[in-house]
Amino acid sequence: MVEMGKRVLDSGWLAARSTEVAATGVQLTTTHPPSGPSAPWMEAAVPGTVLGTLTKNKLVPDPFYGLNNEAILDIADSGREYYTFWFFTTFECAMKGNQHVNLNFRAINYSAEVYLNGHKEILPKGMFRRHSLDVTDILLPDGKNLLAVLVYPPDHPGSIPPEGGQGGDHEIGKDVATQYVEGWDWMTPIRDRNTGIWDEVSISITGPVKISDPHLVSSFFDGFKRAYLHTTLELENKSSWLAQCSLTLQVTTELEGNISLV
Amino acid sequence: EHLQTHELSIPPKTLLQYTLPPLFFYKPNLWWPNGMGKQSLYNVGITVDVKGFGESDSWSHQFGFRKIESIIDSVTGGRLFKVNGQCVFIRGGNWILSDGLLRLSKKRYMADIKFHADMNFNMLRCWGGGLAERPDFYHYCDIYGLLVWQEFWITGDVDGRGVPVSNPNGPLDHDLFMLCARDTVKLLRNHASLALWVGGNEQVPPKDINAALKNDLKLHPFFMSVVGNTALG
Repeated sequence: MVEMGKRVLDSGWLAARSTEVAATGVQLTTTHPPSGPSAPWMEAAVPGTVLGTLTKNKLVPDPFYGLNNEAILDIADSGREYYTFWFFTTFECAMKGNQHVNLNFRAINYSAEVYLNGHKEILPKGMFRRHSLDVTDILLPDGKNLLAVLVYPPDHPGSIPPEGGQGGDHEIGKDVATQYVEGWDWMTPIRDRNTGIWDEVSISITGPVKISDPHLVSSFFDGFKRAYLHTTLELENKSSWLAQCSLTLQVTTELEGNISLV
Repeated sequence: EHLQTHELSIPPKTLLQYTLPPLFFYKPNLWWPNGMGKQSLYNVGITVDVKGFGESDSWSHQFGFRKIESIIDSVTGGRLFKVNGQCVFIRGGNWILSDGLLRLSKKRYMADIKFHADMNFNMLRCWGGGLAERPDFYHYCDIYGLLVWQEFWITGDVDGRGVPVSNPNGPLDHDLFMLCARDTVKLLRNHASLALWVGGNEQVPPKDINAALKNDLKLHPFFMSVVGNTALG
């Protein structure tokens, strides 16, 4: 049985500018995967941003040294396509019967198309939302799974007036995204507006019943002598049969080293 | 006494919300902000076993017992904070984000936040034009005792101010804003350091967003009665 739990996908990622890749997402994740970090593909920063990937590969100067930022093309001048990037990786996950696998993105800026082994899913807009896809039926039982993500910049990246200023032309505020990226009194504009897979990517393997979003709250009485821990959670039975479950809650505190009090 | 097991049945292809009976603690070690005491954290583990399968899923989180209250003082107009019934003199810093290319590693968060704790700060305010900070940020604020004031994504970019004039009614898609806000709350709500949600930077969000945020984030009536003072949020 494959070990259950979360596995972070934070290595082995490649990236390429979308306008320089002829293959479709289906082709990239079936017949024509990139062979390695050779042009137009490069090693990617995931989690991170497109500009972070370009900086990592020394294709642009580090924007935070001197006036280097001035030498980097702003999305207002380049168009959104210039900072629309493919990200690609592979992973193995040979799950067994009654196991389920979710592919999780903790945050993407701003929207994306996900291709896994030739299957397409849309990740809708919004910089501050999680996406979780049940990929159980898509995974290949043996060997490598091919994952490609086409990441689009914010819909309204805006432009920066020559004199700079607070939030550029304010267009970025029309999206649900971070707003400092058009520049502020303390910050130069971020040329790609922080486009990218900017937080953790993972796969999580569970059995038929999955735990989601537990909520822990404490209440106190008698001057903090008595306390109660209130726990609410979501449970999803992904199977096609009635699941008889034992739900266990355990609270421990570490006394010293690896010794715990139960 | 800090171990509970409950039997339940879940119909096929069903998502359900389940509330466990409250778990009792006598004199738990409390979580305190930096400079007021220890940042005691308990490990909360939840496991679901399915008959005929075995362990199906598990979850764990470091949880701090603390009660944070804040009110606007009618005399000074300033916001007052209490933690575990004790007034806190806030020594805070403004936080936008750690790095403009979002290279947000655990190591970097640990160094940044420990640095603020070493400066004797006890609060970080995450500005509305920056990020909803990440779980790793909150983890180290839990560890080092930094209270967090987290703002949603409303600034002068979205209130009709500025030249050229910004959109006066916030982001174009208010439903998307609320979807992101609700998901962010679910992502971060269990952290001991999370002290206050704020609608935006130095202003009130558009009416419908503000009303929805206030409604969704209001204290559950059960906890209002526990607090015993409806002026405390």
